[in-house]
Amino acid sequence: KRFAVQGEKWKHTNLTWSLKSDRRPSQLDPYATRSVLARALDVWEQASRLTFREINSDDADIVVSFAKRYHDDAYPFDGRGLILAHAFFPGTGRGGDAHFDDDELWLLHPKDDDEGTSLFAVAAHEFGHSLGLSHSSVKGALMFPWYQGIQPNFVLPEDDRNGIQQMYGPKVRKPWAKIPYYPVETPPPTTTTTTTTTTTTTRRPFYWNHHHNRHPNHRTDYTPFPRNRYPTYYPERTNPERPARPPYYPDRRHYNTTEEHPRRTNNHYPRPTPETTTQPTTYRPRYPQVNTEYPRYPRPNYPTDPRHDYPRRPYYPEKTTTVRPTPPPDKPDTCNTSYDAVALIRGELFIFKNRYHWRIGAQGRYPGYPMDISRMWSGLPRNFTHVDAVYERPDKKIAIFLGRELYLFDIQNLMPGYPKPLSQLGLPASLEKLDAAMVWGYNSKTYFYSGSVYWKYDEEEGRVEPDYPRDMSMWKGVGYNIDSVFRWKDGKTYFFKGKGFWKFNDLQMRVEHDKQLPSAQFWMGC
Amino acid sequence: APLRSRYEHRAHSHVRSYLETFGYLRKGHPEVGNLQIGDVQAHEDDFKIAIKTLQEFGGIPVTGEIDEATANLLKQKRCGRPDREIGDEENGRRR
Repeated sequence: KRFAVQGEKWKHTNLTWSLKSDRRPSQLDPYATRSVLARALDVWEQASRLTFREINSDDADIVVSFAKRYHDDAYPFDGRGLILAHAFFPGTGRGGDAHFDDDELWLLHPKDDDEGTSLFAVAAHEFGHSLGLSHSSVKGALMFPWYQGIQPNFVLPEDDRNGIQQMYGPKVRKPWAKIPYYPVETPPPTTTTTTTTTTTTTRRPFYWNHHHNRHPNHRTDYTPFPRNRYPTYYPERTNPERPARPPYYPDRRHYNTTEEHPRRTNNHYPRPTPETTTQPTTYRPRYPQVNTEYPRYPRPNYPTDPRHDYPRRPYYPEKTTTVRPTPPPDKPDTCNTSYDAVALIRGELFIFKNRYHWRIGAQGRYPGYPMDISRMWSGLPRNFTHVDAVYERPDKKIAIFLGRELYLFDIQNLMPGYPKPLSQLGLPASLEKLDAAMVWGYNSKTYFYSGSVYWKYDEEEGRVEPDYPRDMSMWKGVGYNIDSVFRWKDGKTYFFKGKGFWKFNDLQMRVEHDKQLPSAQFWMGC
Repeated sequence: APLRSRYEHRAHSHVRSYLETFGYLRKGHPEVGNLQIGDVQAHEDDFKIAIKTLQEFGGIPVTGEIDEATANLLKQKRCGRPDREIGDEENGRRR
């Protein structure tokens, strides 16, 4: 351990940073510079609980500036000489700020034989000071005082990672799927349909999910110990459709009653005994027999999040033939649908599908949804079937795209002069519809997406910018014909397609994980 | 004490200012003229210790002399923050 934790550290982990407006680099493109600085911060974000967000203000926690010689602090630069930059430890005022010597020859994309200094390498080092790390004497460490250049596929060295994690803790990875998802078999629903308007009640499909959404090794009884050394025992499967389960432990004895083995209480099913194993045992579902001896489910006395793996009452199929009117045919199934549009409006999440929408606030999904969209926005045409894109404009108006038209609402009232054709926004007259629209958290600009191209829209002018459309491949990993996109409260961008979504890394301009994640679990709390 | 050559004195003062800038030597040393013999010796020791610390931090052979490796290290571009916050040891601030 050679890293040096200096002492001061930030009390909060969601830090802000900005490039000082009056102290920009004289030889570099500010946009590209900000992109390199953001990547340098991302080095520390990937290794700790810290998050960095760029704001356009000199009140940010970390203010980056380029200056020459003497520049209002006790550490004047020396022209194109020894000193490249310096930074201040965390604190108020100029605490956390990083100053770069503008006389130096900075490179944004250094090649091996280039003469000059990699801005990314020096910035990553200086931001280490801004976070509270001093110099390290480990050669190769990022916090080594002398400039060492940087490898293209740079990974934060161990010494620096230990230092930053000692101060701010390691990065917390979201446990995307805690409960392994088992495909359940559902026999074809035995419904007798009559007229389309009302159909008779259908028995809820009979789930054969023996695990009740739980890992097979999860014990349902609470005999405290000894925890059985083997995973839960599966009955011999002779059901032809079902593939055989993994081989069972040959030395397990078959107990056909609990008397032989008093401690076993989860005797869920008649075990096959030698005399019965000659003819194939009939495939019987396992009904968990309620174990009356122990408190089966210690009820947590605090509100539990249904998505966590809390013991839940097993599912007794015969008890749930509740009479429930079948919803009209186009009403979407909350936990098994794609989305037409997703938008964050007044801090709440609105998800649109067909003529319906859901509303999700801080407490989760509002009851009584999905609800007809026209109940909320009555200015929409009577006979619309679905919306194409929705987003909340920076001026808090709500823009709803329907086919070739834009409907602008001030909360629930249609603004005068709307609906407007898309061509009035500078979009091509041949454009049939938009797929998605959002205000991008990275630069607070509005983007429209359709098919394989996207436009950048200038809210002030009310028109798309001239050198657009551009190809969607710019948003690596997302592909064409997306369903929707929006910026969530965490400032990150989420693209939706089908029943899944991607989280987008704005700095690297690519999706964070190539595989889509199921939208229902994450956004609808299914 | 034998007078130093002008060049040596200038190189010495350049190295000294480097050591002071990056926290290896305490800034603001008293003028050599009114130093007592004992002080001159302690002064030399400080300087040698500072050189050794710098060599150890920079990962080069620790000799206490300004040899070629040290001279190269002194020419290398680096961060402007001091390597050692003077006074850490005294007030025991956590490193």
